[in-house]
Amino acid sequence: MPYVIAICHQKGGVAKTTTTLGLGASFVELHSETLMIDLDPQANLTSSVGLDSNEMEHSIAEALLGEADLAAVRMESSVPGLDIVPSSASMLTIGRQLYQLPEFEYLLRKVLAEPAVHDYELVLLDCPPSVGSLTLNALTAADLLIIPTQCEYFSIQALADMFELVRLIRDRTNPSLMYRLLVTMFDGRGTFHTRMLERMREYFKDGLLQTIIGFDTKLRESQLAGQPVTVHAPSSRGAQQYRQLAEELKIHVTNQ
Amino acid sequence: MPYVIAICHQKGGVAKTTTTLGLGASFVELHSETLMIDLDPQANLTSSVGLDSNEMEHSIAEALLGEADLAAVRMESSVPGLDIVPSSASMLTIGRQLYQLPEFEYLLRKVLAEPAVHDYELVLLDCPPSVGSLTLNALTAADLLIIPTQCEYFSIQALADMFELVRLIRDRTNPSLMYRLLVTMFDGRGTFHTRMLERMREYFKDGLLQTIIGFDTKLRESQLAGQPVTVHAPSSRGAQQYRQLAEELKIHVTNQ
Ligand SMILES: Nc1ncnc2c1ncn2[C@@H]1O[C@H](COP(=O)(O)OP(=O)(O)OP(=O)(O)O)[C@@H](O)[C@H]1O
Ligand SMILES: Nc1ncnc2c1ncn2[C@@H]1O[C@H](COP(=O)(O)OP(=O)(O)OP(=O)(O)O)[C@@H](O)[C@H]1O
Ligand SMILES: [Mg+2]
Ligand SMILES: [Mg+2]
Repeated sequence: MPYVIAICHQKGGVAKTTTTLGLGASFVELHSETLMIDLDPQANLTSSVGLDSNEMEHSIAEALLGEADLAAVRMESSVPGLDIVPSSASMLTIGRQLYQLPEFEYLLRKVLAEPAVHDYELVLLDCPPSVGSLTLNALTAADLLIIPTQCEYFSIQALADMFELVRLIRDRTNPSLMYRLLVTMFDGRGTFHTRMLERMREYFKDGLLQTIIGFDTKLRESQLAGQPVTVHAPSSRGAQQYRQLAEELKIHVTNQ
Repeated sequence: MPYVIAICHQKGGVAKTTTTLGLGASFVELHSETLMIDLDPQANLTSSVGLDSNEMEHSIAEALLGEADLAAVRMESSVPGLDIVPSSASMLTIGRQLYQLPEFEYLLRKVLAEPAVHDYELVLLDCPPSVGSLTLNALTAADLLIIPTQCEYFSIQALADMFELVRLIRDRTNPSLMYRLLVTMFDGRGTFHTRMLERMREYFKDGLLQTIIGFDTKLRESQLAGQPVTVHAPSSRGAQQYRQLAEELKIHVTNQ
């Protein structure tokens, strides 16, 4: 069974998608076969590896509804060892459809128990900015939840809701769910982020990952180029920091 | 009847909430009584005026379900002439509940036809980062849709979905819906945003509002302080730019 990491935060624009690809591409450099699943109807992860979601025949929606198995919906990305289940137009209505199904929260976990998934050491789940049925599926299937957080008021305030959600998931569908906070888009100009980070460190202590992802325009450019930052700008700060994050998390992935 | 502006974009973190409050506070300085409605379960708009969403008795949810009228759910903010309908925990389930109701898209428009709303010249709707029933209500009730957009790949790519949504809304529930794009969080460092902005200007022409909102840390600080930027840092760039935006839009609001 691969190790499953969900990358979720209800707050929008905190670098969930950027982190999913940065981490996926870095784990592949550490020789861990990795599968990324795009759970967002916006399909940003899909386009960040150069695919056009309007042309995708399948998405995870077909696998969740039992219409196709995982082997039929996964695809290779431009990076060897890094596969993806893309998002497509069928993802727009799946959110509401899932609620009608019995025990809908377990559908993704069931899909990840299929034989085709054993090819991978790691599965990464990119979540939309909401707490709908797809996010509930991701948290039920995950071993670890990474909550990307900017050092800004709304993003930090939203953590209370995320912790509440973790409590709910642990009670109902996934008792062993672990979580960690990841500081993203850290802006060293001025003192605003530095001050917020100090408060976060005091308050969250070990809940906060050591690695901090700084602001790096190369991350924005790599998305336009449809490549991971480790390929588009291998010696950039963003690439180095996501590699460092993979090193920090490696102990979880290989020890399970 | 007041003029209704919806501030929506499925992409997360593009400054929808920041724009709603920046605009609301600026219109009040132009002596337009303004009502803001927080349609996001995250309740960022509610907290940006110093209110605690956990303590709110009501939200727009009660008005949409017909359990309370608008006069009972609106509140004064700390800024005279700027009222708010806050978000609260009841907003978490309203998204799914609305889909069960006949002609659910028109519920907000019906609420805004109540006598209490005639006190206002302007109503601003802050939308969540999704295309659910609350966003459909906002677009059905709006005279103008403002789409805040960063000069970044995912945010611009998401515009195609937003334009498709506008077409759908015009066909089905609101034939006269107008829209404009607003560039937010513009980062003058480096050339990335400048190059993207040039493409946007060529492509969208008059669809793009003249006013551009630059990156300004005073906007982040004002949210922590629970005050609009026009009050927290009245001479900041962010405050000036949102005032400029209100001036640019004033012609729509007063002419209707
Ligand atoms: N470290 C960084 N430095 C600079 N820009 C960044 C960084 N991380 C992310 N970005 C940019 O910030 C924007 C938001 O990132 P991203 O889309 O990954 O966030 P998200 O949480 O997935 O958003 P959504 O809530 O819409 O899913 C993107 O335009 C991305 O290019
Ligand atoms: N012009 C700006 N300069 C600097 N920071 C900004 C600016 N506009 C917004 N921000 C910051 O960027 C973050 C995102 O803004 P905001 O929360 O308003 O976006 P949103 O689109 O409402 O997000 P969501 O999709 O979660 O509703 C916030 O932390 C805010 O403080
Ligand atoms: Mg994303
Ligand atoms: Mg918002």
